[in-house]
Amino acid sequence: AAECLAQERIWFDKPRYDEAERQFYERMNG
Amino acid sequence: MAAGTLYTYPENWRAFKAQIAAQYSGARLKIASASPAFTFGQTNRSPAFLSNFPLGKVSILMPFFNSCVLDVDGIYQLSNDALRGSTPQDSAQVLQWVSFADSEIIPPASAWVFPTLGIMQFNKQATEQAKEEVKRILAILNQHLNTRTFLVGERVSLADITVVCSLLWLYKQVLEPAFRQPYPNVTRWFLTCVNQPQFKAVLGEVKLCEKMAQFDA
Amino acid sequence: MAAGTLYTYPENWRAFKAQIAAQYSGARLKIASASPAFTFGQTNRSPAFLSNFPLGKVSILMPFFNSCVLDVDGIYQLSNDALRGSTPQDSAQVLQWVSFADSEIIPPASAWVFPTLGIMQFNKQATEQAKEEVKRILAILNQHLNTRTFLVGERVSLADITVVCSLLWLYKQVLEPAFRQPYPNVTRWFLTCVNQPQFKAVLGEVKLCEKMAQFDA
Repeated sequence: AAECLAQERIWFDKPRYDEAERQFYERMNG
Repeated sequence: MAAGTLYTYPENWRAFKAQIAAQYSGARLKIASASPAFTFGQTNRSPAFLSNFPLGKVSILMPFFNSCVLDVDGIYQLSNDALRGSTPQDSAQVLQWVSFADSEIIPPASAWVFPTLGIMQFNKQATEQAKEEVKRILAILNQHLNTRTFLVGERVSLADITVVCSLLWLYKQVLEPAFRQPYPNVTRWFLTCVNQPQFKAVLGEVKLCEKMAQFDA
Repeated sequence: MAAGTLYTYPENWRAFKAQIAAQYSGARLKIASASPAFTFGQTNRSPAFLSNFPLGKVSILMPFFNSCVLDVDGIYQLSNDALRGSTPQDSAQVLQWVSFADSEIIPPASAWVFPTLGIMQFNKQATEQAKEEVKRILAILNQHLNTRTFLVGERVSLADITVVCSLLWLYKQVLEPAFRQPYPNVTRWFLTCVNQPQFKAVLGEVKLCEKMAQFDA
């Protein structure tokens, strides 16, 4: 089961992307 | 009454959602998770499978009532109105929690738990960040469940089924008593759900971990 | 008729979804994206905001018809039955596509486009992998749209609104003619949607990119 689980496509980096996007648009909005 | 066969692999937490929904709704669901019906890694890579299910994801519900099969776990098709939320407000809430589970819980839960299962390289920084994310999620749930038994309305809905299944590995692997202590409402709600006969029929006895599992080289 | 105020920041593609849904459903929606009503970076960090919206995400719809606000863009609350899918089959399909957009399109789209907007550091391997993912997604959409004008049923639904908005930055930034050439049905469908008056009222004129944007240091 663990091997199958390993094949799941998970967006591990989502928090990092969310944070980058928020900072970018916060900067954009001065 | 919905019916079908769920092609999956053993212990697939996503398949648990469909199975539990079927327990509640009475949908007749067969499980195919062993050969010759279905062998994960082979069947789901065959051209025939991929021509029907382009995403190649598993678990997959057959037949699906439309040619387009993307909701790989078929939870909506297997549910009834009570599970989906019987008012527009409730159904919007259910959809919120389902989306919350997929987009906010699964990424950090997987980042924290997978290394402890030995299926992903351990990365200290990523694990620490995931722990903080999990704390934030548990705090949101704890606040919401302060005056509620279930997430939406007065009984189990797809919201509870989905969020419980997305937290399952966390509670089984890493949420040791000290870590979960600040979130008693969540623990109460989680145990209430997994002790429902419909959850138990699929998950069996769910034991909360006593010690935080570490990276398994 | 739903009504409310959407707190957002300019060019927030998530807010576009709610705004377009409101255009179709007739929901009365006010946009608050400038001070004093809402200053992104200040208001969304204030204790008052965070006590109401624990996720701290923006865009946010107020009032929401329940205390629990997770569906930050409120697309379901602002929609009508036609947008949500008027039969159980259609509504399940709509949910599939909304989930497909969030879980399958946004990750690779972000990985590819963010560096070109200067939002994130460029990573060659991640970008190449994202390109392959985008090809796979476009192929699935192209196949599905081979015999269809819209994703679900015979008219625009939340499925089209959500998937169009999740593809928006790809078409505006990187999907140059040579890259999108193998997926004519998707381009046809995308242009059909963005040229609907309801889309145009929110997105303005959408110009497909002529040259693939590169990493913007």
